Amino acid sequence: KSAVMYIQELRTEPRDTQLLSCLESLRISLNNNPVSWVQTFGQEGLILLLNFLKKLQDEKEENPNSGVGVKCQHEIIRCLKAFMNNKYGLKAMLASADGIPLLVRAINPSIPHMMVDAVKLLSAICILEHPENLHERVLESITALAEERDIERFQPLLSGLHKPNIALKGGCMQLINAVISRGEELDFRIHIRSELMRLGLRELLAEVRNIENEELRVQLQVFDEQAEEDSEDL
Amino acid sequence: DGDETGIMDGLLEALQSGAAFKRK
Repeated sequence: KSAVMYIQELRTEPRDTQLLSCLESLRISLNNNPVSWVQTFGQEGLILLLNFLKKLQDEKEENPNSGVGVKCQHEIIRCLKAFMNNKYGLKAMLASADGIPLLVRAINPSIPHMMVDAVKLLSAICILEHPENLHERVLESITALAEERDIERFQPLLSGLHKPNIALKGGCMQLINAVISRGEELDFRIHIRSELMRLGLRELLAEVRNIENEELRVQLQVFDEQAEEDSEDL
Repeated sequence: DGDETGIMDGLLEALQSGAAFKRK
């Protein structure tokens, strides 16, 4: 199918299994076609994907048992990753006001597999070389959503670390490391760490350190090394 | 220039290996 055909199909507002199968096939196309194909899918395609994601996230809050809705949300996150895997798509995503906030809304510990992909994409955005400090934009979105929900801003990440899913634990630590490491000011980095510790990260880390997993080990080492360097500087 | 591909893959790999966190 051409990029235009996907746009036309998404415009018809498919639902449930029809939407899911369209998204699965779109993800494969986004991954396997040249950048020119992604460019044709373009901003219009991106806006359609983001609108679907927003609608599904709203529906999910009302009806948390919709299994297909959850699968569709996850598939959109995967499509966004494929879309952003080139300069054109990445630029379009960052230019969109809704892109980062919707990825932040996908930090949902009750959907662990999707949350892994969301935290990883946000980590990647944080460390991008960009004139605007993107880790600040990510952190602002995390803060704004937490204010809206009246919870501590890092609570969803701590809840993710509590889940048995090891990839999710690694992803949460990766996002924590990405946000902290991009902070230019020592005060900022120390503040974020102490906010996390106050929320219970210290106790959680004691448990997580016992898990044998290479990905997790790398992230814990990064966290410890950076904390140590900062405490020496202080 | 919108032709550069594999950007996300590269960033995700650098994050996972820890290379992205090496202080300059």
